[in-house]
Amino acid sequence: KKTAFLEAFVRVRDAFSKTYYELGRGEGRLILEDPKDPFAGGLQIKVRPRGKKLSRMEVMSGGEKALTALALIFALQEVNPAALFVFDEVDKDLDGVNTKILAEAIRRRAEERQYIVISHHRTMLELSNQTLGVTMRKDFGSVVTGVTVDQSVELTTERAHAA
Amino acid sequence: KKTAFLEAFVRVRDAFSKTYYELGRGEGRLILEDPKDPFAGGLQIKVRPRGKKLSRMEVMSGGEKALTALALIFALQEVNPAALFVFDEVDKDLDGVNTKILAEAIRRRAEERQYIVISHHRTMLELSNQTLGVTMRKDFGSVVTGVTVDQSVELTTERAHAA
Amino acid sequence: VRADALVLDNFKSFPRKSRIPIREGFTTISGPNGSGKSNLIDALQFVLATSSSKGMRADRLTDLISELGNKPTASVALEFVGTFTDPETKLPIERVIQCKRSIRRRKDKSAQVKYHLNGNQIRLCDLHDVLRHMGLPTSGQNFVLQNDVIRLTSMGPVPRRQVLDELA
Amino acid sequence: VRADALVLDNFKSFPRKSRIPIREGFTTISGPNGSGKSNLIDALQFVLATSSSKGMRADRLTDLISELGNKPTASVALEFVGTFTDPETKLPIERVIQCKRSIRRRKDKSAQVKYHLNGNQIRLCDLHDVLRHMGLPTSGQNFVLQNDVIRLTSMGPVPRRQVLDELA
Ligand SMILES: Nc1ncnc2c1ncn2[C@@H]1O[C@H](COP(=O)(O)OP(=O)(O)OP(=O)(O)O)[C@@H](O)[C@H]1O
Ligand SMILES: Nc1ncnc2c1ncn2[C@@H]1O[C@H](COP(=O)(O)OP(=O)(O)OP(=O)(O)O)[C@@H](O)[C@H]1O
Ligand SMILES: [Mg+2]
Ligand SMILES: [Mg+2]
Repeated sequence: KKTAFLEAFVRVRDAFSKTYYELGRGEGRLILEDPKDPFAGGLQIKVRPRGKKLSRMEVMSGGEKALTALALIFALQEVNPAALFVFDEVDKDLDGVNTKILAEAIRRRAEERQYIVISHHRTMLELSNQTLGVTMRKDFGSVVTGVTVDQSVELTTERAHAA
Repeated sequence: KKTAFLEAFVRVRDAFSKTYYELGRGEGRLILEDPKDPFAGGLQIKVRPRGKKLSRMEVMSGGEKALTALALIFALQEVNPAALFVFDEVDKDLDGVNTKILAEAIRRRAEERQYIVISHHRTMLELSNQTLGVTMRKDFGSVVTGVTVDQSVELTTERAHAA
Repeated sequence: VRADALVLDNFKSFPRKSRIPIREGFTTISGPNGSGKSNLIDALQFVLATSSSKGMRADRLTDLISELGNKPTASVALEFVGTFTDPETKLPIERVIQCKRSIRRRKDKSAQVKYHLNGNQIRLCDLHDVLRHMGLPTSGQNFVLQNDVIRLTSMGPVPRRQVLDELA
Repeated sequence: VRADALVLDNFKSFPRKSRIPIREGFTTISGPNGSGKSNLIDALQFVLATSSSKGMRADRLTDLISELGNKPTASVALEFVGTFTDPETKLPIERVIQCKRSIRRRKDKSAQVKYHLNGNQIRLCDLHDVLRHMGLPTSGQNFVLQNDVIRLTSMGPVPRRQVLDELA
């Protein structure tokens, strides 16, 4: 059990350094509090956002923390791959620049797997391969309208509220 | 103590119905689980978003819950007024339409008090009286640039990341 | 193998039968607050059986049956497209596979749940075998739900390590 | 009475003395992730003494001293503008009042904290008296910090009632 955990930890740790660098050109490190007996301690995350000094998760800003968490999620997905991944408004703490970086990272991964991402950010919609619009019609319930961004179809329902 | 609590409760309950209606034309009710001995129970929130049936906080969507919480915050502020209020990214669960409704509610209240609101949503910036831009300059630290929206000054730093 | 369409029938805020195409690559879903976006993710978790009713924001499974419809049943089907080798001609052929999960509210308010694979009833453990075999998610780890990112950022070191335990 | 300017000196990510005007009405603050927006709110909470160090995302008060500067002190001042009646002429005059809170890291790493009102040192309870008298916040209730909305929506009924207890 311990050996299996350490093996998985090493793979996630190495993947995390790469995904953290991919999402912001910074340095990210996962550190076990007790490497000899991992189950006795926790997992520390130490990162150095580009241009800043090393810091723990607690001192960072809302957006910096979210980006760190997303790097960890991508690292876990790389170690335990599947054919389909789903994200529900994971970009809401991010500014426009970081949303674009995240959207590009998803787009690269979507060449091999399917990603379904719910978002209100226009940047995220524009970088996807296709967008589904959902609206609620009184007494009818939810209705899905299909629309494909690639042909830069004017997303009337999207534009109105994705501002 | 109990009388003072019940008095405050009645004022917040009445204010909440008004603020919930203001933010979405729905019906909102605060209900004490144990009206005879309020400290023995909790506080239930039952709302009917416009065009939907009555529901508890738990079943609602992320945005609907956020709007309900904001109505409660406004009700608390009305019962306990002060000269200055601060909001840090309270609009991040909201779509474009609800962000505009919230921005207008803040703008109305800002005629008598000062509101300082941190936001990434362009709609919120455009409806404010003035916007302060903050950027981080390497080795310099944070720098604030003043800018006034009312004269529709093109906010270069804002536009770039408020998308 | 890849997902090809999700078909909801009287599930949560979708009372009418709705067939939603899932294309290859990167799909975004957008729409106003409360319009039913997260309910589509709940539908995916329901048919893949990767979440409890609480994870789908319902107290009981029967709460997933739409209150906007007027029947005591709901179902979600997921259609996949996979390339298999035909046993006779040995050539690769594309086949559509459908798995479906349906639920009925009985008179005593309890839930009757059934699973079907291409029309034949199967057990949950058979469904998970098939899904695992096709590389599809059988645990909730591939779903990052609304507010999960904030939860992950505010976890202490020990719960954070426990996220890795599931991997081992 | 209304706030007129916030002056930070070597506080968190603001190593240089920065004077930030606060106008009447509705002010928005915007900028990239990690640029220092929430640090401005921490500065407001610091000078009004409405939050613990943890509420300002610092383990100890001395963590609020900027690591980008090279001095062991930090301070935040808040300037108000209020209309008062002049005791002699009985006419309303506008006066600027400044309250300031400063902190010094001692050799033994402990924190020395001082409060000043218009240049004269005062105690914390005097500061809160003055603020209450001017209708300014003296508790954290007027600050809705990042993620507070989500916390409020996921509270159970009893903690939600406790929010009202503070009002009574
Ligand atoms: N069994 C049900 N029958 C009918 N409607 C339901 C049922 N369960 C949930 N709903 C409705 O679904 C709505 C929530 O939908 P959902 O959570 O998918 O919204 P969303 O599009 O994700 O919104 P947001 O952008 O705010 O997250 C609620 O308003 C609720 O009334
Ligand atoms: N004592 C300190 N000295 C120097 N920098 C500090 C200090 N304390 C915090 N910081 C820096 O301040 C930054 C966080 O700033 P802040 O939380 O205000 O960002 P923000 O603009 O609110 O971003 P977001 O949009 O992501 O919420 C961190 O990157 C951190 O390194
Ligand atoms: Mg949702
Ligand atoms: Mg912030």
